[in-house]
Amino acid sequence: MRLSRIKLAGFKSFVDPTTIELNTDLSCVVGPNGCGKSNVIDAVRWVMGESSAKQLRGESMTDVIFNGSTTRKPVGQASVELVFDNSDGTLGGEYAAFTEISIKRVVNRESQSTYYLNGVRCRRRDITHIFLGTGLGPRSYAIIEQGMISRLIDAKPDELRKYLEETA
Amino acid sequence: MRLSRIKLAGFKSFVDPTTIELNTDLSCVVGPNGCGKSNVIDAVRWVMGESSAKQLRGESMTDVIFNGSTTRKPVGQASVELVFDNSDGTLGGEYAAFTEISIKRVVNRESQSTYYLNGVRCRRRDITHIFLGTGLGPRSYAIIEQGMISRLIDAKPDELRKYLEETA
Amino acid sequence: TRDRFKETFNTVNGYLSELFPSIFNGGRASLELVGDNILDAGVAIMAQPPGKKNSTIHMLSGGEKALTALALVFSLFKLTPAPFCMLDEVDAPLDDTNVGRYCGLVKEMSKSLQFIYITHNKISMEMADHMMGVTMKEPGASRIVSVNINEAVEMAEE
Amino acid sequence: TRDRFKETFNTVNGYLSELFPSIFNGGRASLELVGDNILDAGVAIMAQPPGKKNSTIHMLSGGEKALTALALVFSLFKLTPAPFCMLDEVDAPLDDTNVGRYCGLVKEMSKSLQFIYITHNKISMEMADHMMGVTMKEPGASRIVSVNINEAVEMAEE
Ligand SMILES: Nc1ncnc2c1ncn2[C@@H]1O[C@H](COP(=O)(O)OP(=O)(O)OP(=O)(O)O)[C@@H](O)[C@H]1O
Ligand SMILES: Nc1ncnc2c1ncn2[C@@H]1O[C@H](COP(=O)(O)OP(=O)(O)OP(=O)(O)O)[C@@H](O)[C@H]1O
Ligand SMILES: [Mg+2]
Ligand SMILES: [Mg+2]
Repeated sequence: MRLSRIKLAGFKSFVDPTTIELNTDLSCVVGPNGCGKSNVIDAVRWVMGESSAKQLRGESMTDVIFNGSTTRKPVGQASVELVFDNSDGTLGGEYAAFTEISIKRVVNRESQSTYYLNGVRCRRRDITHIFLGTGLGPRSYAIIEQGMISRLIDAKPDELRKYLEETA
Repeated sequence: MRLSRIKLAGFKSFVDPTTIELNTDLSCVVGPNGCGKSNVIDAVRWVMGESSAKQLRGESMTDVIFNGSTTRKPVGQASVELVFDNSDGTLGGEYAAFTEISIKRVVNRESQSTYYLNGVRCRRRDITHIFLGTGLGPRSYAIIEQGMISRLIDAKPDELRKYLEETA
Repeated sequence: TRDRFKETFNTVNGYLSELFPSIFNGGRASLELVGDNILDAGVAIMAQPPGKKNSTIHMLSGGEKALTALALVFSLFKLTPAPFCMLDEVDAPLDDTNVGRYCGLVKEMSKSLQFIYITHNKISMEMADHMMGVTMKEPGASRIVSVNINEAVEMAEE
Repeated sequence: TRDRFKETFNTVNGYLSELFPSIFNGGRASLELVGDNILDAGVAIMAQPPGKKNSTIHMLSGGEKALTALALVFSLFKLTPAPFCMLDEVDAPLDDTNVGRYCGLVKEMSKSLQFIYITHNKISMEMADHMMGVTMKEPGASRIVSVNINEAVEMAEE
């Protein structure tokens, strides 16, 4: 299973619909300070079910919706979609037959989130369920946020134990 | 007033007596990861009275004493001395007459600290007293530890107020 | 669950004690159980870069901590290989030699794992198969552009 | 103490609202009082880089936060000029353009203030009047050597 595409619209600083193609196994993202690189990582964690505004550097869950700039007005909703290539059938169970799997999340100004699996509406736990056993999730060891690399080292012994148990 | 020299002996990775001359106003410290750069900053904060082992990346106050390497044995004490050029008389009061002021701190394996002012034994509060009104101190805004630059931004409003009051 | 945890602990410990010396060119690292009862014991990391005797992991330098954390993360990947890994400026505290070692490790792991990484470091940029630039030519609005290494270096200097 | 705090608040706020736009080439920043009663009100920072409308300071990027924090620290220096300033790799999260701005600010402040700074960034190394290398040729034991810029760059690659 590989991540083949990330689609954002109205999510944080990505006001216009944007598609990020990921065709290789070593993709590098560059750009000046404040241009929106870490917002892409926030988008991936958000669509996988992140439910804490603080973990997304916001105060409320609507802080992920584009809230304007000097030349643009705020928009009414944010949406992120991840498209996975599952031709090797890693995602088992009822999804093994799909060669492409897409998960999507949309939020509006009333803070209502809607989740979609291959275009069909579903619940948040359907999304977290798909990723069970793959090591992925909003707070997985597979995603290291900016400045957090030493967090594992500074964790207390009971926190580190929990981390280990969640990974297994 | 300028800091003209830092002398370390047995302090963290500085096992041998070491003198750092500071003759200019823009001194840069370089070197590979783990070579001892941040230990110099810890030394300055320690001699100015830092009393928390955790703030010095240790668990006990004797963690600042060189505790050995594959080729060296641990030593029995650590000492750091700061020498200031006070020819402009910034440090007022009873010290204004001194053109050079030196503060020194020594700690032994029984965790007993001794402070010296121009070679004469004194108490910790004599050291903190000298720096009153200069903005200096073990946790002053004038010393920014590694990874801590954003700490001011992440501080809670009441912490930031305290910070401001201490500076004035 | 007792046996399961013990097995997880031993497996990750095994990977860590292999990976650490290969990243640091020597030294050793391991996981230790904290507390008597295996059912609720905590887990602590012990790490000694080559030539050093430090007791706790908190005495490590900024760069040493980052590299040790990476060794642990990649040990978790060896236990449960997630399909992709996203890294956000993990090379920021590293000197050039250690950036080189970090790149070597990522390249090795990328044989079985997809990486998406953010960096300002030119040495790290060079290992990419594909580079994406994020720009805010229109202030406040992010756009994606495709870039090559020269454009990327320029972009970081925009 | 009420008047004293109000005066401190206003002075630092004044310096911050001058320094921020000069570091970011635009935008604005200020201190705000949080709470009704001046005697125990907290202090919050508001900062908007040019072109942006962000509400809270927590939405800023890693590099924007570091630069905003530096603007605040130097505002505190203007209030009470301590004799020296020590900076430990504060340029790590910055892109090359912002490292340049940071260097400009430090050079400006060094007219009245002594700086001792640690860096792995070659652009920052160049602004030094004097460079010191720290080495561990003998593993685990630090020594100081005097270096020039070429040796320094090499040392970071030791
Ligand atoms: N809801 C939102 N609407 C508009 N802009 C937003 C929103 N949320 C965050 N931003 C903007 O996104 C910017 C931060 O982007 P991000 O953290 O991705 O930068 P970055 O490219 O990672 O930079 P650095 O290299 O400094 O880490 C901030 O300047 C912030 O104003
Ligand atoms: N009491 C001690 N005795 C011996 N060595 C010590 C002692 N305390 C700390 N050290 C060693 O000092 C090293 C850390 O040094 P320091 O944090 O100054 O590195 P640095 O040059 O700042 O590196 P970086 O560039 O990664 O930040 C550690 O490897 C640690 O083992
Ligand atoms: Mg970022
Ligand atoms: Mg350091």
